[in-house]
Amino acid sequence: AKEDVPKDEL
Amino acid sequence: MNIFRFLGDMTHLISILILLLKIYATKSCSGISLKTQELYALVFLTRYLDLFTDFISVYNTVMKLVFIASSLAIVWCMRNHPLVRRSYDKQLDTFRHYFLLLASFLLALLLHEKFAFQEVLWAFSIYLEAVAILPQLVLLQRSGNVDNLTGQYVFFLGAYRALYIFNWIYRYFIDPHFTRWIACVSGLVQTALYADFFYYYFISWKNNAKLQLPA
Repeated sequence: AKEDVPKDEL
Repeated sequence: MNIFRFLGDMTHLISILILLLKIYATKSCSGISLKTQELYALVFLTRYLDLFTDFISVYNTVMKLVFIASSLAIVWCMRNHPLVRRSYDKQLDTFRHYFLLLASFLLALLLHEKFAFQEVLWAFSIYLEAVAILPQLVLLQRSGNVDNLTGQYVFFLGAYRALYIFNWIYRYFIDPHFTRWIACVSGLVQTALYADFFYYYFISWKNNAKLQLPA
């Protein structure tokens, strides 16, 4: 699921 | 990582370095809102909880630690440094920032990617960052005259937000899985808050004059 993509932005 | 995102991070870093330089070199924080700085410290502390759960890259981890440490150092100096704290324009820094905290928290409870502790705090940090500049902008407007380093600080902070928008436009076309609506919409609101400041910044730059905001 897309919400499991780690948040890579600061 | 694309060039807009990288330049966005760098302008963000530069803005913080300018602020640290101003405080260190002049031993003064006049024109700087302690409320905005405290909100930023809270933004970083709540957003970067993923330091404990996700590893993305060395770059990512180092930047997060730098943002947390520098924001806490700035708040500490403004509150505790014997010289710096005396220059704080407390009587001008009267924005009711608790309302921003409350509104951001309520919005995060309503709008988040997932109802989980870390996700709600992440959304909270995004909403809070979008409005955290308001006490600073109000302080500048009230004092009218903006010293050079403070003007550059706010300019680079605004540039960072503008570059993040270019980064999202780029990612939207390159990486179709990238859909962070909460971050993108909040980012647009945040950047719009700088429009007025940018306008006067460019006028002063064009006329080669000192930055002044209308009362």
